[in-house]
Amino acid sequence: GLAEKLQNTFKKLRGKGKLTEADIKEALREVRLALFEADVSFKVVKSFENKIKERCMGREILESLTPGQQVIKIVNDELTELMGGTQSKITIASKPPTVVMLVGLQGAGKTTTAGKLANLLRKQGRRPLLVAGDVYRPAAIKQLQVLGQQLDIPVFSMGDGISPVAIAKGAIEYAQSNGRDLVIIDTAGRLHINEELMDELKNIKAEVKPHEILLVVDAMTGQVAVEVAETFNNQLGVDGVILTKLDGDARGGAALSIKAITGRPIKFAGMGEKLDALEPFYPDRMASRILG
Amino acid sequence: VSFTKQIDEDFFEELEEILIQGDVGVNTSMELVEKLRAQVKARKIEDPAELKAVLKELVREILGEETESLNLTGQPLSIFVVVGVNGVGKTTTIGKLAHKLKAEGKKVILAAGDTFRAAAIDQLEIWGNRAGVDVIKHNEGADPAAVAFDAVQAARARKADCLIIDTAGRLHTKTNLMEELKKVRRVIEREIPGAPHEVLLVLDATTGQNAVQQAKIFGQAAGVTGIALTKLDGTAKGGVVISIKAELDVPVKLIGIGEGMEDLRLFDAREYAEALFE
Ligand SMILES: Nc1nc2c(ncn2[C@@H]2O[C@H](COP(=O)(O)OP(=O)(O)OP(=O)(O)O)[C@@H](O)[C@H]2O)c(=O)[nH]1
Ligand SMILES: Nc1nc2c(ncn2[C@@H]2O[C@H](COP(=O)(O)OP(=O)(O)OP(=O)(O)O)[C@@H](O)[C@H]2O)c(=O)[nH]1
Ligand SMILES: [Mg+2]
Ligand SMILES: [Mg+2]
Repeated sequence: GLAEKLQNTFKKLRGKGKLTEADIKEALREVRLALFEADVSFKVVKSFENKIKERCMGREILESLTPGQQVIKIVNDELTELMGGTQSKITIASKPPTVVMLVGLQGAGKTTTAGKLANLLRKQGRRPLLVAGDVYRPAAIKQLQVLGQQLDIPVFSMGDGISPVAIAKGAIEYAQSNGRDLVIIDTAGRLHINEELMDELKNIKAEVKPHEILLVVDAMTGQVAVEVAETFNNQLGVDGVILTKLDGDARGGAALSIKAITGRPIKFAGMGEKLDALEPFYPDRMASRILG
Repeated sequence: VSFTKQIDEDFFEELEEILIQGDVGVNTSMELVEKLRAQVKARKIEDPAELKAVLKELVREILGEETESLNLTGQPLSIFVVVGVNGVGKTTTIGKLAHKLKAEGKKVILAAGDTFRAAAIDQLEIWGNRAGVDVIKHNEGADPAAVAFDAVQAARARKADCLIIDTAGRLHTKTNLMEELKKVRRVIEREIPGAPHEVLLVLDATTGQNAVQQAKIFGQAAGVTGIALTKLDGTAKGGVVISIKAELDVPVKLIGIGEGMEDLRLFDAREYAEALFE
């Protein structure tokens, strides 16, 4: 991982006596490479490097007997600060139902996560209602209905011939008449650059005023993570992020990119295909995973 | 940019930045820029406007100048298996491919090999309907190898030209699921000599460097013959395919450019290199 690389960098420099700025630049280069290999977005790597450069050029490093360890500590400190603390709560509305909307790119894991979230929140005492808001993808409604059956959680659907805005509205009315206090709206996957579909989300938001809009992002997302998170946040407003497929071996640099650029917390981690595979997101664990 | 400007470090850095942002990967990006520097020296290039063109050449060189066609030489039928991690676009790509091959006069049959995920079989059936091709399926929870076996018999009996087998999404880190994939492959191999004729690894263009590991592990387990790179209608470039071609010699054969049945193209390295710099 990065720790060993930095130790090696400074080992080679040990015989030379006092460290120079050029030596520190070499160490910073190792940090930059590690972050890129972990899929942290270009913009975020650049700003992270600028942030730690000053501390790394200070006397604490240049005169240290163990500069490698010092640099690693600085990197870890900055990364942990950037990633923030654990924030895995869903805002519960004072007047039910609480409305949660899941959005994101195609295939990120929204529908599966909707089921997982309903499962989790029911264990916390809620009476969830799943809403089949994807009227485009073949068998998307059936997919959510099957998950609902597996969990014994009701799924609200109006078929695929009705606008998702009307479906969301109908779901809230249904929840209110049937004592469901948490509505989870599954939406179709979409490109952040598709104006029409981004407008659809804005229309759903205007209609049912979600208490939480959660952006679902695949942990293996590469450089485009910043752009996607920024666009969804600027156009729609994102309250939190769910990072899926963290049970794989993707380094997950997208997590750092998203948090650094939007400031929104990553609330949950998808850790598998089963409906109990949703955990709180631990930023410190993510920081060490990114550094490798 | 004035024509009297010198080629300086900034130009190389700018191009390296474009590559990294396209998910080409930092090491491959640096190597490409090093090759570019060498070309600039060797060819005595003085105009910075030429740098991009040379870099596109270098990218095309790695990706392969020829369009790699799908292997449809199987006798009596060609068998394709479509594999990849979760959510990348396998089932949708199969629907598009069935439509394309049918339009080319081929008799196509699909196999619903994802017996695990909710409504996976339903999803493929809808695509089969749209494309006008039969779908062989078992019940949910059935053994995917049994579905594959049945599908091969049916395809042979119905004199199909091409059988395309859908598989469940699976992370390459899940050893038991990779074993399941190997079993599906073995069953096919035993039934038809030379099969499967094509093992397509579907990669999502938004995926970062993990795609290289996906290609390695799926390659080892299933013998990947080509890549279908999906979601190129977004802003992601899928630059990882350059490293994958360089390190594993697996070519991109298809690209997905949307969610509709027509949104499939044969891979064109020249067009791809152009788009990388847009
Ligand atoms: N291993 C793993 N697979 C996951 C996880 N979350 C979702 N998946 C899988 O990812 C694939 C896509 O999940 P979906 O829930 O259909 O994704 P989606 O965002 O609703 O897709 P669209 O509606 O088409 O945009 C499925 O195979 C899921 O089983 C996770 O945390 N880990
Ligand atoms: N924009 C765009 N979306 C695509 C493309 N290919 C597939 N999709 C979408 O990606 C999502 C996932 O597609 P699927 O075909 O279900 O993916 P999969 O690999 O079969 O998923 P699992 O079987 O769950 O692993 C769907 O919403 C598709 O419509 C593409 O080329 N462009
Ligand atoms: Mg979905
Ligand atoms: Mg599928």
